[in-house]
Amino acid sequence: CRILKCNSEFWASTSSLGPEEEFCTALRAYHACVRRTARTCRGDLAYHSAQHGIEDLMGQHNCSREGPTTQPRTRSRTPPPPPPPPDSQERSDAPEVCHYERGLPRNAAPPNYTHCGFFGD
Amino acid sequence: PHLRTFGDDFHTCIVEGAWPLIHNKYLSVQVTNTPVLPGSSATATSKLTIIFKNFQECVDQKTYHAETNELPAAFADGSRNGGERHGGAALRVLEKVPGQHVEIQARYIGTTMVVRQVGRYLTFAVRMPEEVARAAEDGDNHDLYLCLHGCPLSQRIDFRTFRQRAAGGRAPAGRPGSGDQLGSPPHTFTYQSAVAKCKERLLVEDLYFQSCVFDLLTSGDVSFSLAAYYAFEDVKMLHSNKDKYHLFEKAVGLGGAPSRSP
Repeated sequence: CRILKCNSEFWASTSSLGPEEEFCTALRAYHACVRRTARTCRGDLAYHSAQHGIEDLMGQHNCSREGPTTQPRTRSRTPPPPPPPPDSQERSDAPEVCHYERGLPRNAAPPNYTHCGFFGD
Repeated sequence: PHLRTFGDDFHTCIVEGAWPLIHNKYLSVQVTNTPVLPGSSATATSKLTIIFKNFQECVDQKTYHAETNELPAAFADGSRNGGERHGGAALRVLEKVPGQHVEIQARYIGTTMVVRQVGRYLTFAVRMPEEVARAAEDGDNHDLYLCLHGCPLSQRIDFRTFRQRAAGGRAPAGRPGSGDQLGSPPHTFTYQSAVAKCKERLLVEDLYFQSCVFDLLTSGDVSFSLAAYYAFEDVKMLHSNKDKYHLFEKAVGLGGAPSRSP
């Protein structure tokens, strides 16, 4: 369910960090990564363990929940990618949470869609 | 305006001024409706504002605003997508016909919206997952959100009575000051000529057809027949159940509620 990927990205991103604020930034990114796995990792011990771990680390390092997050992959030595051009297709590295149907659990029934219309006089 | 709710109820309403169509954790849609004729309580939509709320790692908060004769192909900040986050392209504005037809895709919430200008007024249609449609904000009783609950009873127009009067040869819309609700049309359609006009594009005599007839009789503005036609085209594109494209009047009730068969 990808929780291990979040864990390893977090530990990789914090291996060479200095100031506390950078740690908090990485921690928030870790939190965001874990949150994206919430549907698929429901019931996974590693997922719940990570959630508790993040809470503890937030408290220990006095990190606020709001603030910048940095995707671990952009913390590598390569420069960050350029912003998407207008009307670009969805980026291949976009989080699954940014695609409603892809973010649903694999075995889940397809969502029910509903419609509303407003027109005329 | 005519409203088809998330629950496939169909209402014809007054709702003059600003009204919310949708308001939940993810987005807010509000319309402003103005009288189609001075002194009339038949109104149509002249402004539309959609706010897509900041969403996790995907999109910044974005506002889309349209007004009569100003149907932009971009958000209010000039951008056409959800910003520079990794999922920014999960929200985008697509121009279908300049100044007339815009589609907004919000893939992160599985939502597609269509905004059109037909004649002098705007139309709105949306497809979204039920889970998203009902994702109320904490502590919000969302009683007035038209797409969810329909128009309040006090705002509904009795479609059936209106039509019976029109078909019976009485003036469908009284002159201002006559005490009638709906005001006076600039061009006079008879019931028969309105029916003939609406049949040009709407082949099934469903509530879209009836609303077309109603609009021609109350406004005299032929572009409202197009509004009903495009509203039905949007249903065909956005509604997930082909069997429910057409709605028909129930035996009783205000504004024409749906039934499962003609």
